[in-house]
Amino acid sequence: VNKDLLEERSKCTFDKEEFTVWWVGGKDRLEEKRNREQFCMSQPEFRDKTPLHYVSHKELYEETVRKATAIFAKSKEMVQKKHGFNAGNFVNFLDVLCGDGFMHQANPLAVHFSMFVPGIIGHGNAEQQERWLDRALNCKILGTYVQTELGHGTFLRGLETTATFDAETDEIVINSPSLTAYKWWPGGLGLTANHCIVMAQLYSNGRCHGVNPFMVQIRDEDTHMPLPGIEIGEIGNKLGYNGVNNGFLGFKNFRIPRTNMLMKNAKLSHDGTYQKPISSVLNYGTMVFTRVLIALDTSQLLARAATIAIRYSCVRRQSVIDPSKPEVQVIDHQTQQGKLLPQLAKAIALKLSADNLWKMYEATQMDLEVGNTDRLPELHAISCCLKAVSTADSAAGVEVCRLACGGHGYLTSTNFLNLYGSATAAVTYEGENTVLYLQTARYLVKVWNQALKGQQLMPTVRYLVQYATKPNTR
Amino acid sequence: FAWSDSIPVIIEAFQAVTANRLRLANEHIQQRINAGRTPQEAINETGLELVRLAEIHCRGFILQSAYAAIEQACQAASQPLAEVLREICRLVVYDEALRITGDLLRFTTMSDNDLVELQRKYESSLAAIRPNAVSIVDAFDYPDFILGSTLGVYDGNVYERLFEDAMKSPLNQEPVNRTFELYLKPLMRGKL
Repeated sequence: VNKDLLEERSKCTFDKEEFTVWWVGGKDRLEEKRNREQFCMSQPEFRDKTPLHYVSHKELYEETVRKATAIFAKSKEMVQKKHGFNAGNFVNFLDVLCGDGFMHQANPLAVHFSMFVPGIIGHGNAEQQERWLDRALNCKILGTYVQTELGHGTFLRGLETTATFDAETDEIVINSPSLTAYKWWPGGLGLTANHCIVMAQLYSNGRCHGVNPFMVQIRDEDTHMPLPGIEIGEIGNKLGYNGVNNGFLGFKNFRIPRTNMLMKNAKLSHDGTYQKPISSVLNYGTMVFTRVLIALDTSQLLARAATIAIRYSCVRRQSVIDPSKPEVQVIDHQTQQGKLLPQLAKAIALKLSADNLWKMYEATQMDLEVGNTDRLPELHAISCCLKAVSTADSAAGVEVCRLACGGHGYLTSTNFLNLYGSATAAVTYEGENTVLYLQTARYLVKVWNQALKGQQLMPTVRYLVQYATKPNTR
Repeated sequence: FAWSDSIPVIIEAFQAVTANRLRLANEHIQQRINAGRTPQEAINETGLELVRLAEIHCRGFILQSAYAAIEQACQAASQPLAEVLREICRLVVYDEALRITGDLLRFTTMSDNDLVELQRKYESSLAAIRPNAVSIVDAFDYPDFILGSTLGVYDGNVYERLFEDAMKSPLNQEPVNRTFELYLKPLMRGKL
């Protein structure tokens, strides 16, 4: 071990293991995490044959599919022995299945676990969960969540894909009426998924009922060939995050049974009668869940970047502070501390706030079970801005860490490129950040007006009441 | 809002800034509506203010969440760990506060001297965390397998790792690349 790092470690004032237990969330979770890591490290098929930063676009896809499937199969085997793999516990393994830690790359099955499975849980009624959930959890079908189109992303009401109910056959006909209606971006869609949850404008009895989710099989399960009426492919190379296999998808009079509309929240009956969800925000549940995951994930990206840069800054020596003494460790320069230590602290703060959001999400889910939607708008508002801040700060923070490593930080072998690619991808997907801030702001404007009327506010905005009810004296 | 540099007060200051910015944004929306804009147009024209206040609201939420979680952890933690966690909390709160000093000077009683003191506390916090920096990142418990970084390896033998990785480059698998015969040599001989 490098002698400077040994010296650093000898100065530690606290019990590192105690910190780790707190950071990971308890002794049991730490033990489970280490078992999982040990298991993964011991599997020869999890190792890269060639460093991924040297392979071609096609080779990268093939290698990430190989690793993702191996990781899923082995993880499932390990989990089955201990707990059984089910809808209740799969979220505990999302970091393995979706995170880029084990893969060092985005994963073509990540959206299957992070959005397709939660989408079935969040949008599917009991009967539909019976049909698809177990098959999805066990990768008997491979799915993705298909929302964004070439012409529209964050503005959901602008989506063009149509799902028109045909009462005669009790089917729904899906169409992409223009090139801009083509689905574009979903991870795993290009060559990996054979099913997807498609968000489309529902028409029945001559009326549009807005965007609703539909379960659609897009490829044959045996041959993997696209089904007739489906045009599908991969969208090409990107700045980073290339392992995720983003795809495009067009529909031409593609028919699905009416019962493939996911009907946990909204419902469509045989005669085309549409029953709205009790809250318009309910259909966004999967997106809220995903935003919580993004906030958690990006805090980890920043923590990893800070780990790399801080260790290197203690190994690297550069310049002198006192001309009579040898070169100092880079971290002894106050400017370096000012770059790196706030990133370290911020990673922790972002993780703790994402944990808090996760608790709010769970509490809100329990409320929903008994039909209480009171906290949904608050949850939606805070998840929007937390996604925006955590991704933006993580991306900026990873870049600060890279720059703090000087010339060597520019090498892809440092892994900053993948960390930055993942963080900036998170800035980009699941809602454009400015639009997300505006959604939060609209909620704040709304509750400000409630506060002016002396109404009770939800916990995260309750503080506004005291400012609304007294004049600004400054 | 009465400024002080205690951590809970700084976090509350984020709330005060959000509330005052929200008050102003609301007034500006109303003024624009009174001037004949539709509510949607008025909101669009107040977009910059709205985005900024939403971000500050969120930063207040992050700081409040971190502070609450760390204080809760400190109740059960050993004293040395509690000191480290509280120092981390102080650093992130000072850092965030220094990023909105314009708002703090505008919407709280913060003075120039208070600002100088905040900067001093921030620098003290950096110095206090410095000796534990490596141990804190060690405590994140990322194995080398997960970090996947030549510079971030636990043993710190970074120069050896950089060299090993360079040797894996496809371009280093043969001593002479075919472009020598195809292009470089003809160029040097004037036969291109």
